[in-house]
Amino acid sequence: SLPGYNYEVYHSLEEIEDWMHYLNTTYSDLVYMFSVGKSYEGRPLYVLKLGKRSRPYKKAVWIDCGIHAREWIGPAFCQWFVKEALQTYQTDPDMRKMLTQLYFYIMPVFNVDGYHFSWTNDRFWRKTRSKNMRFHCHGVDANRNWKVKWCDEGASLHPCDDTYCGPFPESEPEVKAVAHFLRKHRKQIKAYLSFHAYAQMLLYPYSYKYATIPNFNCVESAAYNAVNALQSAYGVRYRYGPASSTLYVSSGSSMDWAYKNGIPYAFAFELRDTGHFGFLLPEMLIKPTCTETMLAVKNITLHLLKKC
Amino acid sequence: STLGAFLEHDKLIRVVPESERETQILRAAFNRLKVDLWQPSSPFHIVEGAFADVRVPQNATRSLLPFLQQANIQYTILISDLQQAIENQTAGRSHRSRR
Repeated sequence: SLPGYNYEVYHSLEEIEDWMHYLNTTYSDLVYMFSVGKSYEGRPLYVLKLGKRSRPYKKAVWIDCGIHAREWIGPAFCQWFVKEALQTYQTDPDMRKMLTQLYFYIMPVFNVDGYHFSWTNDRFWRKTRSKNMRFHCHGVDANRNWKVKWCDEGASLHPCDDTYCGPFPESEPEVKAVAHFLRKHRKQIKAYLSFHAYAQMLLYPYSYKYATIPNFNCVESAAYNAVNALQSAYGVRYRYGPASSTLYVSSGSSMDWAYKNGIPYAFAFELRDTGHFGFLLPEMLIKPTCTETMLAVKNITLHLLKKC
Repeated sequence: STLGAFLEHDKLIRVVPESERETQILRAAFNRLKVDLWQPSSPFHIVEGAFADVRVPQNATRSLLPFLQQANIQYTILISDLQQAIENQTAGRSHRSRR
């Protein structure tokens, strides 16, 4: 892909957008770049559609990274996934099968305004950058703003809190744009994967309540096999299970919304590590983290292609 | 630093509440001090037996850490200088570019 583009370092929003434009031009048979809307500050919300145009109708997988601005390893993984797909499509039978039978919608940076702000102003910024009329705080937690049990347990109504759910569901243009796209394509999209950090977990619904999803056996086995595939790389263990009991209860999350809207496999990855570096995972760990996560994502994708 | 956030001597500490009493003390303290909680995402989610990672600005170090000691709540310092850790995060790059 982009000559000299280094996938083992973190990139600014501008560099990532240049990278997407380059791929769109250079790999037009496998990559199609489009925007699902504009952010609060007016930046385009780019998505890469990845896959061989082998037949008119294909199922799809949605992958987003960077919902929380400070979790830089997320966008690094989205870029890594695209690189691996393009580089191994010809040589890896599994990847060839995946790109022939599926489309992947990859959103490398969901929260573009927040990510840019974490590069230029506050490395530990989490939320979007929308302004609040009554308080002097910015931003909404883009993973508490979805229309599913909105602003219930595990979200805050206070605009200055890190888990502020927003003035109303889908108040954030970024959330509204992606929700609109996923709603429009929900019959095509069979899996929703969202990448966060840090905790080393693979989570599935529900976040907003302690209950078991109807297709628990299929989702649980996919998660079990995925974390085992991940661990096979370097022995790194990921916990897995329903988000509410594995991490904590939270309402208004994208994963719960995707599941509620008919996407049968919805996962949230909490990538490395468990706190030694936290959000400051060094660049030297990008490669092992992304390599092991690739195994998990390929495992989930191939599970999708089989009947469960 | 290009990142603007002046984090000299900001620390990342980890606390693991060992009782309901400690859990309530930490929730109240972190709510009042408006600290930057890294894990979990809000004080509401702090529970007994589970770790909480919190970024403590230099000015709050002098109040929060003694407070934890007085409350007899154990803590460990995960990162003692966040500014340095930010620079270390991309240290490889500068090293690589020098090469």
